[in-house]
Amino acid sequence: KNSQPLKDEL
Amino acid sequence: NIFRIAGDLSHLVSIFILINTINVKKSAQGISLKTNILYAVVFVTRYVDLLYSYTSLYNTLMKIFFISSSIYTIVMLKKYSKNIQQYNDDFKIEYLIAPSFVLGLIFNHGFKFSEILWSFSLWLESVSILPQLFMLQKSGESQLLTTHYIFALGLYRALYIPNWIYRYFAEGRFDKLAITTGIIQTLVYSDFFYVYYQKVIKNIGFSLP
Repeated sequence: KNSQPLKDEL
Repeated sequence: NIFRIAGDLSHLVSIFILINTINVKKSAQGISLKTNILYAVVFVTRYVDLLYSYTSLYNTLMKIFFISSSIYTIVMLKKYSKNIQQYNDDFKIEYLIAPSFVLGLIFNHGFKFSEILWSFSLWLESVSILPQLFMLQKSGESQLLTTHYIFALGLYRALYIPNWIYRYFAEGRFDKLAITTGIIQTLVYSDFFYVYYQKVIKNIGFSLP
């Protein structure tokens, strides 16, 4: 699974 | 997805309730200046990426709104809190800021200044409401609008949890750091949510034990 940070969130 | 939109709307609603309450009453009574200072720190440290990355117009506008409204709130609260004789806003926020920074140093997506700031902002956000809850508890009771504001603010991060579950299945993405801090934040609110449900939803005044 892709554990990239969810930086598109607020 | 619906959970994220609902969460963001809830966040917007909480800010509108807060600013409206302060402006109508011309008072900071019952509202923690310290919590709002912490939120301003959270938004500024998390949204520094405005300067070097672009996600969407929605994202950019919301970030600018959250930073500017939090600073505006501080200015208004400072102006009105002077007139209050007994202002129970005495939570030691250094006890929240310092551990959040240490946790940001330990848990991050890479040992870079921007990543440490981002992680710090997540940890700090998870506990930023504490001065406000502490104040509410001390004063014993509160204006209905203040409790609606705290509820909407708590609901925003709580709604992000189903959003993360959705994104895990729909996009195969998950961010342990955001999810952990989001769950902590919701747990911090859990007692408040319970009291809110008991008193407000069931429509019998509001007071914390």
